[in-house]
Amino acid sequence: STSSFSYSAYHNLEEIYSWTDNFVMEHSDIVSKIQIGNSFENRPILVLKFSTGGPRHPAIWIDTGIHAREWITHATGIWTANKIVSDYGKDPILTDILKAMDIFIELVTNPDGFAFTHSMNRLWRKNKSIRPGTFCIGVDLNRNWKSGFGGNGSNSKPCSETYHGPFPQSEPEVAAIVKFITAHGNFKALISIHSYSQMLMYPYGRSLEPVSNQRELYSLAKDAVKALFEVHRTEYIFGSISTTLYVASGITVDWAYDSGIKYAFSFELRDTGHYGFLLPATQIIPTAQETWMAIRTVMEHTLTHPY
Amino acid sequence: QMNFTGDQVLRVLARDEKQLSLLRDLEGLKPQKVDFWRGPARPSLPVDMRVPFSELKDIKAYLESHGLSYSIMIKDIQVLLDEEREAMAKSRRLER
Repeated sequence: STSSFSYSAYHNLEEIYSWTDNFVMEHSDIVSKIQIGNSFENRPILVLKFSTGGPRHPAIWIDTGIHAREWITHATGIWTANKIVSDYGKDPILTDILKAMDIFIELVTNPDGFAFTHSMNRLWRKNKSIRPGTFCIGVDLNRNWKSGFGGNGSNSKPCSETYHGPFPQSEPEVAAIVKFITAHGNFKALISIHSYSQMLMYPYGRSLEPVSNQRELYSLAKDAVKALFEVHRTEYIFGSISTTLYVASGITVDWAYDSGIKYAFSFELRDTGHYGFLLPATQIIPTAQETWMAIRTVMEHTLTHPY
Repeated sequence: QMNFTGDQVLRVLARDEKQLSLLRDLEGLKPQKVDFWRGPARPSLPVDMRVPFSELKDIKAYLESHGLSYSIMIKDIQVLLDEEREAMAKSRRLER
């Protein structure tokens, strides 16, 4: 059962997938598990669906762990999933959201890379795809999306940590999400969670050009960061990816925005430079608690601003 | 598991675009040797990079010779990894 699971510890892929099965079984009235594809090394790619039933609702997408070594993101995703079932029926805002919308969470977006961080190289970032002609392994899955593919802030060299892959959506981990979200056709928000450096950002990453909804996204990011701050007084900066962090092409949230998902956000969770990707497990729950308030703010805005 | 004993994460503060460019050059000069945890983006943001123990002397000399100021963010990565692994093992025992 999930009752013995420690949310304040890091877990490997088998433990997370086992937790997923138990979690779905224990909360089958509200949670189900969907396999949206297989990774390069043929591991299942799983998504949790939170739904109160009824016809196909507008939906919210959350993914964690697209970069394998960012362990705090998977841990935050697991805590968040549990928070949703714990608070449904108690938190009126979340309850309203779930009555009208479905929430999908992909906890391990890069399962091969994540497994590799546990078995061989804790600091692995990319996926594990191999191709003829190069001895370097892996594609940066957050440079493999169709929007701005191959542009500034991505790399054509397979040995680079930001290698964009041979063509857009060449990687099964990315293609599976694209296929799923496109087939669903009614996603209204997408939140992609990374670490570290404490930022909340919106498109574009690929250029300095402001998006058409820049003012609304700026205002929403500001509100979300404020809600986050109020939990543990953790300071985030916010803005568009290209102006806040760096120019990065072929990224998830640019693809989402260009695909019609207006509320597209990317988090960089704790910290600002003590532990980086090696954030101690003692910080999982505080990180998840504050992140939840920001996610909730975005979800509430999505509910109250239909488009 | 790969061993990261003695590897450090250096935090570099670039003053201007020229210094950022020197950091970007490192990726070309030392491919697969310097792992940017926070890449060179803009002067207002720090750059964090993991440097293997075998490259530390060279990289620090490169930074110093170009007037790039840095601090040591993580002194020995393996120490943190050992603590992380121990914490996981402890938690696993408690969960069981």
